Amino acid sequence: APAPAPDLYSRGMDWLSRYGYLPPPDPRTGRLQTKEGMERAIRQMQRFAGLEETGKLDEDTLRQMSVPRCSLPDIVGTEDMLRKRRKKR
Amino acid sequence: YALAGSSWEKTHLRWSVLSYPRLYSSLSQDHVKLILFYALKVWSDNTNLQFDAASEDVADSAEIRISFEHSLHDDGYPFDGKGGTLAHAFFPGQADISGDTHFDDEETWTYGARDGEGTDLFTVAVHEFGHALGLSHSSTNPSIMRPYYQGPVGDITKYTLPMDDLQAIQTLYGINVNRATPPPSGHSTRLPELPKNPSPTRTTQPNPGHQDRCEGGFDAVANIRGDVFFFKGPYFWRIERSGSLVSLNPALIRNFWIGLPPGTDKIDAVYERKTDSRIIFFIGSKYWVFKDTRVLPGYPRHLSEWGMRTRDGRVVEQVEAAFVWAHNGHTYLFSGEEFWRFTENEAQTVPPPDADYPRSASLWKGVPSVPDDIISWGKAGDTYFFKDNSYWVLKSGGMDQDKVNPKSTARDWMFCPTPTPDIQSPFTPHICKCNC
Repeated sequence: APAPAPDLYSRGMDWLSRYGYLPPPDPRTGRLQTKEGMERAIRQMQRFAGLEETGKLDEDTLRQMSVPRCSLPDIVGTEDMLRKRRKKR
Repeated sequence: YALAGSSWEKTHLRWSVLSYPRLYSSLSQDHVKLILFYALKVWSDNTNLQFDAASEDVADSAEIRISFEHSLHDDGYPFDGKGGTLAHAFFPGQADISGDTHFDDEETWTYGARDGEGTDLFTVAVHEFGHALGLSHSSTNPSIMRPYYQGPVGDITKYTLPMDDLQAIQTLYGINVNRATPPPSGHSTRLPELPKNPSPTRTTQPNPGHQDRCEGGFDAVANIRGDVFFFKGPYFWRIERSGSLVSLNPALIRNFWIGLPPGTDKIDAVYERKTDSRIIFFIGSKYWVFKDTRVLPGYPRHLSEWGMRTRDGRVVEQVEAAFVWAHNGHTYLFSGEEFWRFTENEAQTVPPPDADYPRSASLWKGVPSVPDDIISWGKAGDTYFFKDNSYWVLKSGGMDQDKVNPKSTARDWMFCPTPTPDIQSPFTPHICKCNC
C-alpha cells in the first residue's frame, strides 16, 4: 500500500527510529514521541555524524540523512535490548 | 570504537560468496572475489585472524557468507533500491545468520571508479566485514566503521585500517604485527586495472544545483508504482513509497526512460494506466506509451487520438496534468481550465472521453485550476495538486473541501529547508529589544 502523505517530520522520525536514535513506534501503546525526545534524538544523530548540534531537522541534517549508508542502527538502545530480553524470558 | 558485544570464539574463519552482482554492476565474479579478499585482508593484517575461502561443498557452512540481494530478502532488513541503504552484516554468534554479509544488488557496484560513478565495493565490504567480526558503528573520524558511505579509498592493496578500527579488532582478536595475509594463489599482488577510457554505455552525469529542486516549478509529477516522480526540464527526482528521496541529485530523464526523443527537455504530464500499468508520457501534441522504462514500438502517436475537444470545439493540443483518481479508478486529463474523464478498459487502449466532458477545472474547489500536475497518492487515495512550489491535498474522493491550505513542495517532498520569512513581509512579527 502506498505510504501516507509525506511530511518532513515523520520522515525524520522514521529515519531516527530506523537507526536507533528514537525508540521504534509501539502500536500497542500508541506512544507519541515528545518534542523534547525528538530534539534529543536529532542532537544525538548530529553528534554521531559530526554535524553542528542544532536539534533541528536543518538542511545539513536532512542532507546527511540522505547519504547512502549501512542498514544497521548506530545506537543499540537500552529499550530495544530490554524488549528482546523480556521476549526471551 | 564501539564493539557489538560478541565475537568469534576462533580466529581461523572461512568465507564464501554465495551470489554475485546480477543487476547493474559490470564487475566479473573473479574481480568481486578478489575485492572481497582484500577487504577481509585489512582485518587480518596485524591481528591473529586468518581467513580461508571455503570450498564449494562447504560454502554454506562458512562463518562469513556473502551474497548480493535486493529488496525483501527474509532477514528483516530489506534493501531499498539504488541509494539509501547499501549493505549490512550480522554480528558474530551461534545463529545461522551470524556473520552473513549482504550487499544491495540494486547498487552499481564498482571498483576504482571515480567517486559518484557507482558505489565502491571495497569500501563498503571493509565496513560490513567489521560488523561480521564484531564491531558496531563508530562516530570517530577517521574510521571505516562510520555508518555513512565514504567513497573509494584509493589503492586497495595498500589500504590499512584507521587507528580506531585497528584498536577495535585487536581488542577482539589480539595483536600480531608480523603477519600479513598473502594474496590468493594465482593472483599477483596487484588487482587487474579497470579500463582507462569510459565504457561506451557510460551515462551523462547531471549536475544541476540543489536550487533546482528547491525552487519547485515541476513540469510533471506522477505516481508510478507507488513512487512519486518529479519531472523538471531534462531531469527528474524520485520519492520512494517510504517517503524518502532516492537522491538529492536528479537523474536525466532520457537515461532512465528509454525511447524519448533526443532533446527532450520538458514533460507535460505522466501517469500510470490502471488497466495494464503502462506509463503514458504527454509531450506537446504527442504521447508515448512505456512498458516499464522502455517505450513501446509505434510511439509517439498524436494526442488527437484521445478525442479531447474543448467546450468551444477546438482539438486539444497539449495535456497539462494527468492522473488516475484512486477514489473511482477513472483517468483524468487537464488542459487549459478544463478536464476530461476517461473510463479505461482492456479492450481499448485509448477510449473516448466520458460523456458530459470536458468540465470546468474550477469544480475542484480550493486548488489551482491550471495545475502543473496532479497525483492520487496515499492510503486514502487523496488527490495532490501541484503548482509552482506548492501543493494542495483534497481528501479522498472530495472535490469541494471547505478549506485547502497550500503546503510547500520544496519542504515536504524535496528535503529543502523551510524558507526563511522575508523580513519585509507584513506577516513577519516584529521583534522588539528592550534594554531596560
